[in-house]
Formats: sequence, structure tokens, C-alpha cells
Amino acid sequence: VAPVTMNAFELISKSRGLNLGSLFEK
Amino acid sequence: MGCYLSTNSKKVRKTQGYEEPTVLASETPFTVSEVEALYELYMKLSNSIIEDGLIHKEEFQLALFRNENEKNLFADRIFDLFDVKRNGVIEFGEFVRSLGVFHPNAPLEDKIAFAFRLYDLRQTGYIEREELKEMVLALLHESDLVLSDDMIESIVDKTFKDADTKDDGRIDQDEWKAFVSQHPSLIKNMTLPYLKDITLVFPSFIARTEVEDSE
Repeated sequence: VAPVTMNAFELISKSRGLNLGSLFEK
Repeated sequence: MGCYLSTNSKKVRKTQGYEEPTVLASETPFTVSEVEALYELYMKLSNSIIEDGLIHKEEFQLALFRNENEKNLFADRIFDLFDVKRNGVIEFGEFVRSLGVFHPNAPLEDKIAFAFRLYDLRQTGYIEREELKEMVLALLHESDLVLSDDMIESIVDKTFKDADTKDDGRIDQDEWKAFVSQHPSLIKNMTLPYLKDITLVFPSFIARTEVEDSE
């Protein structure tokens, strides 16, 4: 993926800090 | 089903910020039994380091990253938004109400508004260019990705050009809503499919209480 064409918010949304699914992993 | 929680209350140490599941269910997309299942999860998280039945930031980090010391800008923002009372801990009611936004059945506009508050780092009511750049840098740092300064500026410029339609150097809530409607994947992380199956993931609230009673 060419970074310049990336949407910055799209990039940010991949943060592990925003992946609350981890809270549910036993 | 909610009656179990109150009738068997001798088994439940009600912690600070505890709220009745019936009340929380009435204000969120969760059913009473789902709130009870979330109480299981909450108790697990809130006693993982400091056994006081409240989720401290280290406990939140431990649950997210398996590492209580891992600092992360976005996890900090989530924690701060969940900590509605701003007392440094996430109480049970705050936990359920905030997670409610992430429920697959929660209103889309709530998800869009929550994401806006998340990215409005300095709570000015706008997402500013500096904030966006700070978040991009944080993400790159977190991912061990290295991009040149020019590249980073280009990404931020391009996104700002697309989102800041009023061209006033900041993204307001209306611009954010319009931008998300063009790019729905931006709020994909605002929906947790797990929440639809929370009673399957943590099915044991009532069952466990009954088992304990019989022991």
C-alpha cells in the first residue's frame, strides 16, 4: 500500500490501543 | 433474570460504582443477562492487579496488551473517555455504558460521536491538524513503522484536505460525520461483535453463583 494514498484516520484506527476485542480474550 | 443479582446479593460484593443490571440494561443496548455477563468480565479486569473492584489504568493496559506498563496514546484516550467521572478509575456503570457504544446494535451516530471525542485529543471540540499528526506518529511508533517526515506530512495533508471541507484548519463534528459517511470503515473499530455473544463468552454469572450456593 502506498502510504501517501492512506487515509490517516484509517491508519490510526488500526491501533492496538483501539482494539477493545482484547478485553474479551480469556 | 436480573433478580438473581439482587436476591443472591450475599454472593456479590458490590463495588464502588456498581449499578443494578436492570438500570444499565434500560439505558444501553444490553439485556439484563448481558449486563450480568459484563459484570463477570468487569470483576476479572478490575481485580487483576489491585483487588478493589475498580479498573485502574494499569489493569486496562494489562487486559489490552498483556502488559501493565505498555503506554499507548489511544488506550489512554479510551480509558479517559470511559472514566466519565474523571476519578482515575473505570467504575462498573461507566464500563457498561461506554461499552454500550461498541455494541453492534448501538446507534451509528453514537459511534461516530465517540470516535470524534476520541480523536479530539485536547477536547477543543475540533480535531486539529497537530492532533492528527500526533496520532499518526503514535501509530507509527506503536507499529515500529518508519516513514519519512515528508511522507507523514503528505498523509496528514491529504486526509485533512479531504475531511476539512470548510478549509479552516480543523475538523468539526459535521465534517467528521460527512467524512465517516464517505469512509465507513473508519469506525469499524467502534463495533465489537463479541458484545453480541457476551453471555456465551462469560456465561457463568448465574451458573457460578448457583454452583457456589450448592457448595
